[in-house]
Amino acid sequence: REVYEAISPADFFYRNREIAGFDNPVRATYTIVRELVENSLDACETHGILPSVYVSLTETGRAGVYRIRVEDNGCGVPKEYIPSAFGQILFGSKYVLRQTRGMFGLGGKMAILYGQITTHSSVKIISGTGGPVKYQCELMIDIQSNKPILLRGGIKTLPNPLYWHGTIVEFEFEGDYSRSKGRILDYFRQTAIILPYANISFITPEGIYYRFLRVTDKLPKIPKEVLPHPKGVDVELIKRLVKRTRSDRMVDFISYNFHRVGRKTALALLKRAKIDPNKDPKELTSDEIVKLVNAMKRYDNFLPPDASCLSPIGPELLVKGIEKELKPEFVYAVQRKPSSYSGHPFIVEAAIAYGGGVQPPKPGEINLYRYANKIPLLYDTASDVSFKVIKSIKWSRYRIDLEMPIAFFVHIVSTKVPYKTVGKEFIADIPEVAYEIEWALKTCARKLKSYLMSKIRRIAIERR
Amino acid sequence: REVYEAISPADFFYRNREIAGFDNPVRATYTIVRELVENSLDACETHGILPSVYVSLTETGRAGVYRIRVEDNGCGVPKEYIPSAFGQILFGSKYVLRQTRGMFGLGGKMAILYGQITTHSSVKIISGTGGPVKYQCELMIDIQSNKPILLRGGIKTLPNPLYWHGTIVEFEFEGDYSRSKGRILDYFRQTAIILPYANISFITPEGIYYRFLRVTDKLPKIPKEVLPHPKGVDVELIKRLVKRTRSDRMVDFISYNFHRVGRKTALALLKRAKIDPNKDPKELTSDEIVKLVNAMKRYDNFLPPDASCLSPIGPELLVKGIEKELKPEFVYAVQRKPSSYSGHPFIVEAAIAYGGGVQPPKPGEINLYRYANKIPLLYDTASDVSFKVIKSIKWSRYRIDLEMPIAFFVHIVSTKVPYKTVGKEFIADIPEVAYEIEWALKTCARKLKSYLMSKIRRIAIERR
Ligand SMILES: Nc1ncnc2c1ncn2[C@@H]1O[C@H](COP(=O)(O)OP(=O)(O)OP(=O)(O)O)[C@@H](O)[C@H]1O
Ligand SMILES: Nc1ncnc2c1ncn2[C@@H]1O[C@H](COP(=O)(O)OP(=O)(O)OP(=O)(O)O)[C@@H](O)[C@H]1O
Ligand SMILES: [Mg+2]
Ligand SMILES: [Mg+2]
Repeated sequence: REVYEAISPADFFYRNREIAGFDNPVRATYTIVRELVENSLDACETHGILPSVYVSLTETGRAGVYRIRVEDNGCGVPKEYIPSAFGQILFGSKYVLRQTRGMFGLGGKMAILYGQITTHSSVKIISGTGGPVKYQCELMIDIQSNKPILLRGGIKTLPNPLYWHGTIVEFEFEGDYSRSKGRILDYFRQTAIILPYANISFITPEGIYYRFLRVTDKLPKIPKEVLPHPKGVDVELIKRLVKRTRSDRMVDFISYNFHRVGRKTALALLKRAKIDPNKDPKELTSDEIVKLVNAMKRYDNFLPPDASCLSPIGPELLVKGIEKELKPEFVYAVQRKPSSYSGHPFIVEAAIAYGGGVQPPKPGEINLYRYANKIPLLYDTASDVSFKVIKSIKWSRYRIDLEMPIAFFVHIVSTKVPYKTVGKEFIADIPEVAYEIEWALKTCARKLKSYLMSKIRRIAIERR
Repeated sequence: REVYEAISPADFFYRNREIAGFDNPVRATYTIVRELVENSLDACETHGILPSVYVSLTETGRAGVYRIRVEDNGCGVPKEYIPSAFGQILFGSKYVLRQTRGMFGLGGKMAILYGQITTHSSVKIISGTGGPVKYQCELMIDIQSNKPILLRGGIKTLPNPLYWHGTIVEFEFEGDYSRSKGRILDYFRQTAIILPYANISFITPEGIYYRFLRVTDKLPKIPKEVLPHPKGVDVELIKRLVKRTRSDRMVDFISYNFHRVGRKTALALLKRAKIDPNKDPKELTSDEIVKLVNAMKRYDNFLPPDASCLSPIGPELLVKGIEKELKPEFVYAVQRKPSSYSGHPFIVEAAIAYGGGVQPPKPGEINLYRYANKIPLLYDTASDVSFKVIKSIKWSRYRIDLEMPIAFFVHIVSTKVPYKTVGKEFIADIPEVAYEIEWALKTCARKLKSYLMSKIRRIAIERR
């Protein structure tokens, strides 16, 4: 009587596309722009390339139907991976432990899929990796089997006389620019603030040409791939590491597989878990795996993650961007030391701006600017962990009340940003992350308190 | 330099488990209880069975490790589907167009997966479909390949002398009952309010035995599977229907494949899309598919969905439940006529309660009780479409202000509830749904306004 069936991941996200940020044509327009821009920025930054991203959104003449074209000078996609990279959900190059904007292996594809189901048209991809040829193809997604369908005879090889590297993605979709343009422009502006080394241009359906020009040629350091941090590992991770390890002794297995764990720490851990350091990892019993995971969870002396794998904005650049954008009377930014959750290193940066051009928030709201891995997060602020942290802090202790002209900035960089939604709208309430946000904001709050108290004293003195 | 790979859906949700409601041990405890209870309630209600669900959550003696056991008298799972139903992500019996709590094909599995990665132990399943035998097995999930691993020699056949039908799921996991118990008890209480025909019992880790006894033997009508509603279809849906249709004329294809669309409407539609009614559906060109979809989107004369496929709570039961729970001075409930979005029929029910036992909300907050397909939604209220609708209504027009002792209730039933998150926490901002919520609340607001005005008059008269 019940009909039992399996569906493909593409079918799952087609049926539940609001889960990926495609709730309605307005939100879809925003999501399509951001997913493609984030792919382009990743393709540049992870390869030490100064990003140049060209976005054009034009009307096609059919009501509500737009054409989007995004071009970048990033690393490009090798020929053999082009169909899957753009046509297979849960496929990509960002499943490794490294700080990138992308992480799910579906953002670009969902944008393409949405275009396909609203206009029944294909996506055109051109990509070059800096070699003597570049490649072009047109494809659609077979949603039920989650496979790319190459059209027009497959991938064409084109001459590449300038040895160009980059990617061009172009397709049509049904959207609503007029109701999403406010957020789209905010997205570009806030991105430009924290990416002073990027050239971004945006041609709108109304024919307006926005250009955000780079003001520096200095790229931040490239985020590196890392080993998992030992704090917060789970049984599945241990099982996978054991499966592919070449170490035949537990002490080697532990010291080669985790971030900043050396022989001494490995021996201390194995002692606590009561596991013989010379035991072959592949002979661990189920019970021993659990003991090891619990010992790792309770061990307090792990070195914190190395900041070198992460690429934060930095306090000076954060302050500069805030000053340029809001012209506050006071601003203070702080960058916390690295921490980790579930094996993932992360860094929280925060800032508080007060007065000057900062407006008091609407009643019941908070001026909260959020970023994660250098992506501005513009939706669902009230569900974000930062919002919850701000609500829980006793601001009166800092002579601050939330109805003042005050603005909060929180940026999280991590090898895995703990988004609550596939549409990357807001961040989940992870205890270690909430803790770091709270202390970052309290540090800024203390500075604002000193400023406000000295201001009060100065005014009192002036009055006498 | 970039490493390209695909991952399985199980691996995706393992890596991103906060997306499925497993942000931290507190939230995981809640999610595990609700996912299993919702599976049990579906298994009963969709088969006309008065639900009896027994939940026990016990401490195992190991710190933070609980054992959960959920037993129901539902339809059970046939032997051949047991491993996939409980061990393969994106597998289930709820992919059809019918009102059920489950819809994604992963909730129960994610609970099992979370138990597995925190305790490295297996899940025990016993299930019977009312036949002379029942089945028992123990399994774990191979996450990287998204397959069940049957332990202890596979599925065992056991005698079933009482011809029992039902399912028992039992496994261990790392959780935090003390910090999640408030919400878990709210979940049971709010479920019991709207399910007066269900027996639910819950044994807590503290040894407390909660029993919610049924007060009626009258089951609501069983939700029926339906054809998609023609309003809001997309190209992919048309393509799939065309692929499996046996109709060889468009007029038959249209009138057999959509909810409440007859020959007359089919002909009118095909005329607008300029498609020959006698054309073979399998010969539709890409262009014609788009024309058809657009014609269907713009056609205004479709009959609204038939309410018979949906199973709302109903105004009397809603009022009864609110009165029992909150003892308000005034309460009014309304059930809107069926509407649809993206081809999915839905009904909105709403109520407003005022005064009496209703407390004024905390500053900046709203007393908003939300339900979807009879599931109480207890998290992320501020992101829900209902919250946004309430914030956007001009309450002063109804002599209401949001700081009064006022409580709002919104229930949505649909063949597909448009959740924004895989953890089913809150509902996406779908225009058609927001519209229905707005008018349902305004209808209640008008009744409250009359009540308040007559109360003011009565008080004024008494004072003279
Ligand atoms: N502009 C681009 N330049 C180079 N590679 C790209 C580009 N766009 C996509 N890719 C490749 O295609 C893959 C899939 O992209 P997609 O957006 O679907 O997923 P993702 O970026 O990995 O993760 P997410 O879903 O979080 O965006 C990427 O991992 C990347 O390897
Ligand atoms: N207690 C139960 N009784 C009968 N069938 C069940 C039970 N629990 C699970 N099933 C079957 O297993 C399938 C998978 O359950 P699972 O919770 O993983 O997904 P779902 O309920 O279909 O969707 P969702 O992810 O939204 O919960 C169900 O569709 C149902 O057919
Ligand atoms: Mg991407
Ligand atoms: Mg379920």
